[in-house]
Amino acid sequence: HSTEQTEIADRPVCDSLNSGSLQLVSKLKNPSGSCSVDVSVMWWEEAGFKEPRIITACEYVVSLWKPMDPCQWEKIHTWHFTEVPVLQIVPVPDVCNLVFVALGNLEIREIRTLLCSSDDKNEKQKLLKSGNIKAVLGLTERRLVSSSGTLCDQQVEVVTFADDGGTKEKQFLMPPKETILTFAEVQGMQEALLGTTAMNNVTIWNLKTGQLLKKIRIDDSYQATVCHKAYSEMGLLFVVLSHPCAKETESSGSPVFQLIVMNPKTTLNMGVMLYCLPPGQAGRFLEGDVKDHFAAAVLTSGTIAIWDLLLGHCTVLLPPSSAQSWSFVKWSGTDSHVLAGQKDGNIFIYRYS
Amino acid sequence: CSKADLGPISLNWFEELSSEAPP
Repeated sequence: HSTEQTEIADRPVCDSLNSGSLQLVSKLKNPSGSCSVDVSVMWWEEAGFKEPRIITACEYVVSLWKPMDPCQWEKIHTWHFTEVPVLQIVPVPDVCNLVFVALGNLEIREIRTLLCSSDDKNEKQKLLKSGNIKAVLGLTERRLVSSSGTLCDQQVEVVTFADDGGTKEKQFLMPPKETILTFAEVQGMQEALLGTTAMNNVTIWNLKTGQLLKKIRIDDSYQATVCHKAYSEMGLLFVVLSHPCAKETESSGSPVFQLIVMNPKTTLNMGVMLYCLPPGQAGRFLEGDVKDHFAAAVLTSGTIAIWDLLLGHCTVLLPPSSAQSWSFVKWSGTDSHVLAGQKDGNIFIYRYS
Repeated sequence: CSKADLGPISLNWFEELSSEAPP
């Protein structure tokens, strides 16, 4: 497998911009030749020892990579798909040794659990859900929420997993009668779940009872809002949103992320902060990921930009590498690394500091 | 804009909304 991984450049690849820097620590090369779609890092347990593993997804192949030393990763397992292509990996926190993937063409048609056993006789993948799936998110406490169906027969379902990947419990949430675009957990509140809808509402559910607690109308100026992070403080709900359809304005430049505060009791809400590109940078939000108080986005220009949400400004810009645009970016859930992917399957791992 | 524009705030909003919302 060593030929699948190129040498490591031990040098900063990007000059510090307003206090942040990225250092390339490792590179994974995809030999399959098919289009790369996603990457994720998860914990894996073997003989009582937990270590991070990287999952890479191409259109028809999902691969599991094991760390051989701090900078070298070796591919140890692959799952192949023949009919429906992979759309995304669905990370589920608190779950070890199980990979969840969403498959489909433009929309999700299936969610599958991928298992890795040494015994080839065992089934290596299980169909978890199929149908017209609009949104999916892995939640803490070994849960996964998904919405499916049309507005007339919409289902919002939470599945809790057993250790073997089987379904331990199922719970249905009250549907909002609007197409759900994304879900988000409320940090520190295990029973609260948020959704964003095509009608520009933020919905709040009680995960324990299934109640739809509130629909909160947010600013109409942005469509197709994605919720990346939410937390509750002093009775108010703060949400970090991105706006793939946001247009550049003269006053604030190009907004990529936005922090909104809402009062769940009154549904009144307002913008707190717009996270825009530095002057002279063009591009809209294409894809992104938020972890703690850092937000990373791939822009339509092919550049990756990172914001410190507390400082309020962009800290690093990572232009396309080897004349190839970036196509996705993820924070590692296990450390302060950034995983940046290109369509041809190359995954670059950077240390962010 | 200020915090006052958001109306009366409750620290227990989640519990209160859960008790008010239909089951």
